[in-house]
Amino acid sequence: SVDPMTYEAQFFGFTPQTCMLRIYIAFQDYLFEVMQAVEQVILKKLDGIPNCEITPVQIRKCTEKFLCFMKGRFDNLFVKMEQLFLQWILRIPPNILLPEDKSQESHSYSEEEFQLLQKEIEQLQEKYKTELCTKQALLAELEEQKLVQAKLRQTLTLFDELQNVGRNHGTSDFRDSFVFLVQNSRKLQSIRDNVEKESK
Amino acid sequence: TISRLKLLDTTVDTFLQKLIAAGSYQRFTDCYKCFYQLQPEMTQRIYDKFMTQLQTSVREEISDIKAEGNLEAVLNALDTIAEEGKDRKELAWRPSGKPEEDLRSTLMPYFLQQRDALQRCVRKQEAENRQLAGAVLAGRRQVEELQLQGQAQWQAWQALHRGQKELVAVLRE
Amino acid sequence: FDEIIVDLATKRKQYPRKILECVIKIIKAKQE
Repeated sequence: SVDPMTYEAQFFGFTPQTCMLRIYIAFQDYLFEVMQAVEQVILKKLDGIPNCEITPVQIRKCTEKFLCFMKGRFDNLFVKMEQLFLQWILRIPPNILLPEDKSQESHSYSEEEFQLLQKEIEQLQEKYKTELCTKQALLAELEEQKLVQAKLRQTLTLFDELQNVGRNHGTSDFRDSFVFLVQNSRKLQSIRDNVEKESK
Repeated sequence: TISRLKLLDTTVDTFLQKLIAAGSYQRFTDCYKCFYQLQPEMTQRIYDKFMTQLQTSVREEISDIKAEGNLEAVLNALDTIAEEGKDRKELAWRPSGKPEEDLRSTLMPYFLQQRDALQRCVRKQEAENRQLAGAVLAGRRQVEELQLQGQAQWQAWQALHRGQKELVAVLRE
Repeated sequence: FDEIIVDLATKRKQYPRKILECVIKIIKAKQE
């Protein structure tokens, strides 16, 4: 069961195993290349030696023998190096959370909690809209009240002015003066009646 | 604690040392015995060149990989992250494989903030509306008061009007 | 397989932030 090391890939941008494969192939290529170069140099040297009995096939066998040994050691050592890399260098320690996942550190939420919160938000939005409408309605009524109060005050002012008219002409209270006038008129009337009666 | 970069370099160095130790000159001459007997000095030079070249190539490769993957900065960053979280003992969260589930935890703090902000707005608006409602009720009382005053004055004038009619009637007689 | 892992891991790294940016924009727009 291969550990895909996806969390490491999330951090490094490559999988550690690929990185190690890349290193392995590169190192192995170098080993082969250098071995090839060694063999080329030796063959060239042998070319320069007159009556040399050593054949290229023999040299090739020497190369394969040395390379086979080196490759074996190389693979053993590389396995150890790979383990070290994958265990200590290219690994996110199991107790470590990457910065982009910080929010996972706190409480993890269930689907129900998520839906509940969405519902609560919608309800709050509706409630807020209602409150805003209420505010508009209250402000509208306050405006209307201002107009009505102004109108009513205008009427009261009119009445006060009427009152003042009377006052300005010596009549402090119309009502009393009417009562007074009616009484006087009645007195006049009874006087007139008396006069008429006596004159008869 | 050793930095990951140092550990990487040390690991590669150790790998190379061991590889070179394995490919000892002794081993090399054993394999190339026929050539060694013919040209011992040349064999030594070729072997030295071989080892030097192998190390140089390997180190260059590691430098290339460090540069390509920006490993220096990345490994130092990982050291920092690991250092910050070193006190944590329990296993840390890992992606669950269900994106919507993992995303929930990312988004929830923001939705919680939104809810709190909305709650504040609603509370603020409710308080404002309570004040406005108070003002409206006071305004209604005020209107009622003015209406009553107006009513009273209107009735007084109505009474006056009746008085005036009565006077006119009397006078007319 | 390797490409799938890297692709998946890249999405896991980038998408939450992108989605979060969209969600924050939506929340702000709703509030406005």
